[in-house]
Amino acid sequence: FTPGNPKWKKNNLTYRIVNYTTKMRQTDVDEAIQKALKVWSSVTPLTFQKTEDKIADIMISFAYRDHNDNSPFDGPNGLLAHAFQPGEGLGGDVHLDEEETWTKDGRGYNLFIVVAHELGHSLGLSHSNDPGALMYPNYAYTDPKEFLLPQDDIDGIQAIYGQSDDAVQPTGPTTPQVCDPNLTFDAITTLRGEMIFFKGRYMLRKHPERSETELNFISLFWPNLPSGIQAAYENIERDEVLLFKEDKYWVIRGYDIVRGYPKPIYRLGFPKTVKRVNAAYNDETTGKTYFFVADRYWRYDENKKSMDHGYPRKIIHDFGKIGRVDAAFQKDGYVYFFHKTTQFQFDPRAKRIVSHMKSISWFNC
Amino acid sequence: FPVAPEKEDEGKNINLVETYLQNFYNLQKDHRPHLRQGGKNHLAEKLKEMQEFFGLQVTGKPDRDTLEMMNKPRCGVPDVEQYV
Repeated sequence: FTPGNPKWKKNNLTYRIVNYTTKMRQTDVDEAIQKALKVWSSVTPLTFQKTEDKIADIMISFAYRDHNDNSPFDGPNGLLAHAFQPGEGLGGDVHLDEEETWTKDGRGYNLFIVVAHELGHSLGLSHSNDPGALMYPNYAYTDPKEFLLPQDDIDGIQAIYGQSDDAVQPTGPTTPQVCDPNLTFDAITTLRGEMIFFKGRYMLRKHPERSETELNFISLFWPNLPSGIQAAYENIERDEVLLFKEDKYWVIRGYDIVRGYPKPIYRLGFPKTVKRVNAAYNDETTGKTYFFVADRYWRYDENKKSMDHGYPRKIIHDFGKIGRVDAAFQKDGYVYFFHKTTQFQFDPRAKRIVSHMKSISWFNC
Repeated sequence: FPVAPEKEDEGKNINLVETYLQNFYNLQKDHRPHLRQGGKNHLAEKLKEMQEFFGLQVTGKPDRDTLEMMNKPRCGVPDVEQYV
């Protein structure tokens, strides 16, 4: 909250777009700002009425360097925008640095994301230290089509203006806490010696030489990838990581997505009855990749580029009682299967489970 | 692996740290150089405040992670105090 808890004394607010950036079409700017306002109006009783000429509560403008408010902009990057807490005059106004590359996608800086953040200030919110929150100070791209206002921001704004009038109260995503014993994973893979754990729109990155675990948005590295990756594995020999979601898969070579992806998973030999892959790992000694779907698994020969005959087989027959596999990866000769908050360590030579741990055992909690 | 910063980098880094803390953590701009030495502890305190906010290791020193965070594009509203 902003010190002094400033808030608007009325729920029906007005806004005006004073001028437009030259970097985007005016209709795209209008659309981005309307979507940004809706982020807040959909979780509170607040409404926003556009005005064309008179002084509005929230005046939105693009400005250069020193623009007479004691807070000059600094050219490309660095400071992107700022806004003022509720009040008369400058109060509520949003200023955007015209020297930024404003866009409606993942290039440059997404105008919708930045305006939505600044409107949080216009309504009385301060910065949040939750790295997944919209009110976190640093820019982080999220595909506007997938954007959901996080719970941290919903809690903040509703503490000021109350809940929305909807019968069903909206809820939002929470940010994974590395040492949360209830943490489960969508997919896990190694990547050039590091371990990447996928969870919703986030990836937890663990470097063997560093004690901390980094939490980032998937979009930070791969803006064109969707959230909710369902399976992933590294083919170390080819220096590739394959990522799966629904009936599509992407190939990352080094750190870049290979052009021409996503492609249908059926190219790998799955029957049409398979709609998604739950987990996968590549056995670097045999060159075989194991795909886990519901209670069965397939085995793919990376050299022949085709599925081996005699599959699918029942997981329980060959791997034991590990249940549905959420995620899997191989490290130092062992395979680690994740099922909810449990992790099974499987020895492919002895063909049996040799140990089981908590899902967060890799994070030095 | 991290490479030890060159002397020139260090100067640039100090400027970055001071400007960042002045912009976002209410570090006072003291224009009397001799106070600067005394101010350094105050700067370390502000740096700790920033490191705590971002969940970094609270060292009070401009280490690599801290400088990396300070270089990220961001909102111009301060993280602490009232923005008037």
